[in-house]
Amino acid sequence: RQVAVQRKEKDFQGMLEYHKEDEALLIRNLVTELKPQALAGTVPCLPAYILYMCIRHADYINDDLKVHSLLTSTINGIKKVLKKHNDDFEMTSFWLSNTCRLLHCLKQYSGDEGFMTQNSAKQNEHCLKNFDLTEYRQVLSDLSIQIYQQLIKIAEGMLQPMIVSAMLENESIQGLSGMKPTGYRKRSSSMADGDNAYCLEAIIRQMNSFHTTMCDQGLDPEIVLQVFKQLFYMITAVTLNNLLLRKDVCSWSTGMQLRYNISQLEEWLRGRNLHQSGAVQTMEPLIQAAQLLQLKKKTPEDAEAICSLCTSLSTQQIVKILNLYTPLNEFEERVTVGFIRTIQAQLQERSDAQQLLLDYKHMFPVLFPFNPSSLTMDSIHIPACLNLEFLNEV
Amino acid sequence: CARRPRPRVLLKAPTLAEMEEMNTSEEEESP
Repeated sequence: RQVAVQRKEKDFQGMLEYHKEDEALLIRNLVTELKPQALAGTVPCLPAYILYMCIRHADYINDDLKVHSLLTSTINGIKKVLKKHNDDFEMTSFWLSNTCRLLHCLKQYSGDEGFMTQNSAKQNEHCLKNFDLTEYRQVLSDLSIQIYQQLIKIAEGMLQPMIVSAMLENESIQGLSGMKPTGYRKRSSSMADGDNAYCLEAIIRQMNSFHTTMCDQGLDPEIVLQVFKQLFYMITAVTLNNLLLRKDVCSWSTGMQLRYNISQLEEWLRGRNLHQSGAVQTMEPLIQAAQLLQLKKKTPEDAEAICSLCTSLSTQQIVKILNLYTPLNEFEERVTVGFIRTIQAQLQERSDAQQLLLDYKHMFPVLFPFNPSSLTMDSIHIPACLNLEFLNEV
Repeated sequence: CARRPRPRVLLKAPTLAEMEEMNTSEEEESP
């Protein structure tokens, strides 16, 4: 009589073993040739977890050359894929998420108690046993900064053509078009009436797309906040610089439209829970410029109100906007030289920057706070679509 | 009482720039 013997599956300890000669295939299938869309519906940052499990096995067998080789190939593979897709937001965001996650794993499982405070007992069993990878963590951190800069550059490149048109030229408030300064009606930049005219909705749509991509890919929320702070600064700088150089948009009606557009952007930030990012604060000079266009500019009291309100604009910027200000019609007066002198006298003691235009290429320093994961390595499943059958679960 | 873990061995790593250089020279060398 046959006895059914049930073989007990060996417990998976969250490590992945591979032959040294399969390293190139691993990097090709998991890094250089991988399409982020193929991983839709799987755990975010799956490549980072798989790579950590491979590193952990090399550490477990005490093979320092294997650890060195795998980390070097991984880093070079990521750099190669970023170079190839240097205008692809989705790909760049995907590798930023994964590089940061791998960095977090190397901290979380380093054995350093400072990084283990949130680990479960099971997670503590998954720490590295033999090697200290502090120096590789530094390399991954430097790489994350490079990827972040590439991501910002791509996003800015996509947004920039929309900004002037959407923020200053498009009229979404009903009835404002009739209130354009005399002589400037329909004389805005050539973009406005052509195929390249954008409304604010286009900017918001694009930002929705950025946000959804980054969140779906599991990018750390703190990094997402920093991306939007940076993008809002760029929108502010480009808009304000154009305002400071174009007489046709220095009017009451543009001030009104601009204030409305800014409030729509603020509402978008709140709706996406991004209002803590500091993005609104970066818009402050633009908010004040919009208010300056709308305030009365006649009496000494008006001058005082302007000076106490426009604290984020430099004297030079305030004076420039007042000089460019164009009355709506024959009933509104130009800003007098006397009024501008009063303003200048009141602002004399301010020691603000001398430059007129904002540096729209300025980048805020980025921070990558440690963000441990609650996931345990032995719960991770490797989908067949990755073609990694040569990895053995240990 | 719990055994004290063995201290981990620090693996020296090149900087990102050094890795780039090594990678470039390898590519140049390969036919």
